[in-house]
Amino acid sequence: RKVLKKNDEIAEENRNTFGNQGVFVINLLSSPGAGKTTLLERTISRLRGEVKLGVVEGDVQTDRDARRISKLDVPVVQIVTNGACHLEAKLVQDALASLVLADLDLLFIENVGNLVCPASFDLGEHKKVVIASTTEGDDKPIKYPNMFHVSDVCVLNKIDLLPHTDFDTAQFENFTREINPSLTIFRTSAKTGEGIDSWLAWLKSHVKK
Amino acid sequence: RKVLKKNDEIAEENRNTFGNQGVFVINLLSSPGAGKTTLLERTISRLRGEVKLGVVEGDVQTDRDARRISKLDVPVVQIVTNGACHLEAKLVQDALASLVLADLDLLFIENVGNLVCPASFDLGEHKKVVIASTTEGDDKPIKYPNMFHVSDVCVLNKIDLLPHTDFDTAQFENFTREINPSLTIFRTSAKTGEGIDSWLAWLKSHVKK
Ligand SMILES: Nc1nc2c(ncn2[C@@H]2O[C@H](COP(=O)(O)OP(=O)(O)OP(=O)(O)O)[C@@H](O)[C@H]2O)c(=O)[nH]1
Ligand SMILES: Nc1nc2c(ncn2[C@@H]2O[C@H](COP(=O)(O)OP(=O)(O)OP(=O)(O)O)[C@@H](O)[C@H]2O)c(=O)[nH]1
Ligand SMILES: [Mg+2]
Ligand SMILES: [Mg+2]
Ligand SMILES: [Zn+2]
Ligand SMILES: [Zn+2]
Repeated sequence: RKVLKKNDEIAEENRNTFGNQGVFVINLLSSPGAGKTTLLERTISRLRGEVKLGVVEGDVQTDRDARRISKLDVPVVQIVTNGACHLEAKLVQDALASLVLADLDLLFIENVGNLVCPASFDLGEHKKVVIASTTEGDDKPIKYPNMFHVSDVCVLNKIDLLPHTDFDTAQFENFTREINPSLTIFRTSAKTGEGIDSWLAWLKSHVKK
Repeated sequence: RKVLKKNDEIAEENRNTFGNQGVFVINLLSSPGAGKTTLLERTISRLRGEVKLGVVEGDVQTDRDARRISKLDVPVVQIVTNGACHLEAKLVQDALASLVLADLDLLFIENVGNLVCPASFDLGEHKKVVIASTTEGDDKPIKYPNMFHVSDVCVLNKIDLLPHTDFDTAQFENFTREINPSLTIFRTSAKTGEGIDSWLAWLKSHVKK
């Protein structure tokens, strides 16, 4: 539709800007509370010594997530949509004015918590990363397939809670493979740090230095 | 907007139909995996002796939830939206053709897992019930305020997992009060059955007998 076409044009502008400035950009997606911000906190505290990191935060209301990130002393901008259930390329483009992209190697865009709508809106990122959590049930990939279909990486988070859930990891990975066989899966606990090393290695492999 | 106005007209038709047939109708909302279907399973197994129950299931893809409900031997219809991130009154109206409303006292409509969009689409229900879970973080009411603003009841689910989370129940209730002081809060574990009695009592108090 006309809205999506316009969005994709602006997304392409963003992607060119990121390319020119040498910034690797990730669109971080998940349902509400699956652990996007906590994963960013963990990632930033581990990587900020060696990689220049920045964050664009997207939420319907509040700047709570941006304030959490700013405690880690990296550049962060908060987008408040006031109602829209997904970020769009135009909102991201406007937010970039508050960042010095030339000073960044890696930019995370934390999207609004939503497993449906954000999948349809290219923001200009290089990679889409969807976080699923062990407390949501293992059938989310086939119940919300478009999100898993368009993503490049899936982070299965909150693995520390596995003993207390009926989550079947093999079943989850079967479902994911059904929807997107080329999806790379990491299993993490943003809380305990388990599994984070592989995720960081993947990130570093994509950052130009 | 025109879409919402048209939706609300059809919702009003639905509400009249439900009233004429003496059915009490609940729109059940939450983020993906907060426990809508499990709460329905628990509720139906406890109430089906004394209340005539039916369910309309809404999902982007699959009929997994409807199949779970049908194991409990109550009438159930599955709506598959194929992409839309929320149910609309027209979809519900069409689904009603597969139910004998005259034979029902209580109808649940399980909405698509999404804390944003479904809040804007009246389906013709009498009450909106939002489920929040202890594993999503206690700030969801202020980060996704419209959903909590339009709801009549909030079920805080997965209380059995409280010992394993940093969820602050008092903080959650403060946030909820900030957004909607008249919201009734139930604390449940759909898994263990804890707290379910009060929820059932509230349901029964609204069912015409
Ligand atoms: N046990 C456990 N809890 C976690 C983990 N990661 C995040 N959490 C908790 O999950 C809740 C939500 O985490 P957030 O990082 O705020 O989630 P989010 O996806 O950013 O949420 P929104 O931005 O509101 O959509 C918080 O209470 C976190 O402490 C994990 O690996 N294990
Ligand atoms: N520990 C615990 N797990 C629960 C509870 N309620 C639901 N779950 C689990 O949470 C997961 C998701 O539950 P569902 O009932 O399918 O969630 P849902 O909201 O219907 O999910 P969608 O329809 O896909 O949005 C499943 O693994 C359930 O077993 C609870 O009270 N405690
Ligand atoms: Mg967040
Ligand atoms: Mg369900
Ligand atoms: Zn949307
Ligand atoms: Zn929507």
